[in-house]
Amino acid sequence: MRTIATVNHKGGSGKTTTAVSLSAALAETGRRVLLIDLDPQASASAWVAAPAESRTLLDALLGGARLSDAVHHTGTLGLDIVPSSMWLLGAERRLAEIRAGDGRLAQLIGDLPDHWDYVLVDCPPALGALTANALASVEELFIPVEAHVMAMAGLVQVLRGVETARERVNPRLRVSGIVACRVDARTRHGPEVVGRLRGRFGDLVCSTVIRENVRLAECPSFGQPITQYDPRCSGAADYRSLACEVIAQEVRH
Amino acid sequence: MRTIATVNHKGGSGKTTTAVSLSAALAETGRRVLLIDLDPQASASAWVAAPAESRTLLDALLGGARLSDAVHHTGTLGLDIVPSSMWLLGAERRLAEIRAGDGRLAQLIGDLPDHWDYVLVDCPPALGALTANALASVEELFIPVEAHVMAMAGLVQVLRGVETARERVNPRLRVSGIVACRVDARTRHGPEVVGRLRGRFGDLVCSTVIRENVRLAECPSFGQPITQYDPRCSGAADYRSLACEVIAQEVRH
Ligand SMILES: Nc1ncnc2c1ncn2[C@@H]1O[C@H](COP(=O)(O)OP(=O)(O)OP(=O)(O)O)[C@@H](O)[C@H]1O
Ligand SMILES: Nc1ncnc2c1ncn2[C@@H]1O[C@H](COP(=O)(O)OP(=O)(O)OP(=O)(O)O)[C@@H](O)[C@H]1O
Ligand SMILES: [Mg+2]
Ligand SMILES: [Mg+2]
Repeated sequence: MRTIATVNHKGGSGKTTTAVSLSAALAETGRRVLLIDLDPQASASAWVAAPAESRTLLDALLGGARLSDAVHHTGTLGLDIVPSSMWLLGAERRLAEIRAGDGRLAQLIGDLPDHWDYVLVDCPPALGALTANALASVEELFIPVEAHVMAMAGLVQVLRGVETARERVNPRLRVSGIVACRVDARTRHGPEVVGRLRGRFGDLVCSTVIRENVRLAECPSFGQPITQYDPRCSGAADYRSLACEVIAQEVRH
Repeated sequence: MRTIATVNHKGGSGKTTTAVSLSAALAETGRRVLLIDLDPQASASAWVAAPAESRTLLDALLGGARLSDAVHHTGTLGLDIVPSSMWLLGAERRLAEIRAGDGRLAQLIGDLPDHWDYVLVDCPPALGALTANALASVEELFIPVEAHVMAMAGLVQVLRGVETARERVNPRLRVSGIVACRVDARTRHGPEVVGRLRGRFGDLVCSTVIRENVRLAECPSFGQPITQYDPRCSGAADYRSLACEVIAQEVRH
């Protein structure tokens, strides 16, 4: 079972869009995927129409419930979700107070039955206790970055945070890919920033770039991932090609 | 002195772009503006090339320093800044622990000399102690919203948070405007979401919409606000027209 988190404390970088779309593209290939929504804003849960009011993820993080008690099926074959809710805001403060609070999610994921091939964790845009839990509990990170210069500055901080988590809590943690998102080919700026990313971070940057495609912005209101909402649009094609890159890494895993 | 914060815990909604661009457009009219960067990612500080390494804002929030000790001039006449830095991450945890920690910024702003006409506070994409401080310390809020359906869901939570802050800590707090940002007229989706925003929130939504304009994404790397980087582009025009709306509200103030 591969465990992956989409992290970047810069807001709006494409974490949720990547977590949901990549999950759906992986499920399409027959792999079984569990998406864990660790963002109290619950955008991923709302997108796949999962029940948002449940406290179960909070109860699992802070109390005795198991993660498998919180799993729901989605309308996409092969894709299950552990939904988030506003209750998680309480977890942010309480996890920061408990000793070894950052390790709660790692225990919960460790106790999951071996039913899924992939676990993807969507993180909030913050460096708080929930993101710290994700960094302590997965082996791989994908870092979505909007192809704007303003997004570049935060990347160094993200990589520094990853380094700290690797040294302190999770020696197996590695960055499996930086994903350039919302690349608008109608401008020079987007491709220029992608060039700068490749120049600075080399092979860490996925060869797939996700192009700006309004269909990706539309599909959350239809409760479907892009692979079902508009299977022939560029958004679906780009996330399928990203899924291929992720699958090609399986050999290394 | 008017005190305004740009808030929205949804990441990437245009908080920093609005705080910096609106500040610069107000300064252009001869008003004196102080921009306070309350986001540990320090995007506004980096944009106006303010020194990011200083601990002074942290010392003011947690210790005895005054806010006026942390003020720097920018390259824009009439626009000063209190820069942020990674040190502020420490404030997030420590403010949450101190009694009445949410009221620190209100005291600091209250002690400012009467030198500025406007104080604008840029907030991080989180509902933590720093944003709580902003909600407790300003009288007015502008809520930038990206014109995407995914951004609509969070808006209700933001307004609920404002209501709670008004009841508990700051009875004078009011929403002065919801600002539709990154409206891409080349798609149907953008204008459709603006229509939904107006239908649901009525006059709270500013008549000015901020169009998607790549010049706004480019200018942070040149250390200049849009009014100086490309004074004739649509981004500069839109933020000038937003500044007019803000100025027209002065009569009520
Ligand atoms: N390739 C794309 N083309 C067009 N729109 C996109 C694309 N990727 C993401 N978006 C839109 O950009 C906005 C930000 O994306 P998203 O919400 O996935 O980012 P995030 O990092 O999860 O945000 P947050 O920091 O709030 O968690 C959303 O409105 C989404 O619909
Ligand atoms: N009108 C616009 N046209 C084009 N790009 C824009 C526009 N407004 C903002 N942007 C870009 O969108 C991205 C998000 O904007 P910004 O960083 O201001 O949002 P934010 O709410 O401050 O994000 P965070 O949640 O990380 O604080 C940035 O890369 C910015 O350059
Ligand atoms: Mg998200
Ligand atoms: Mg910002």
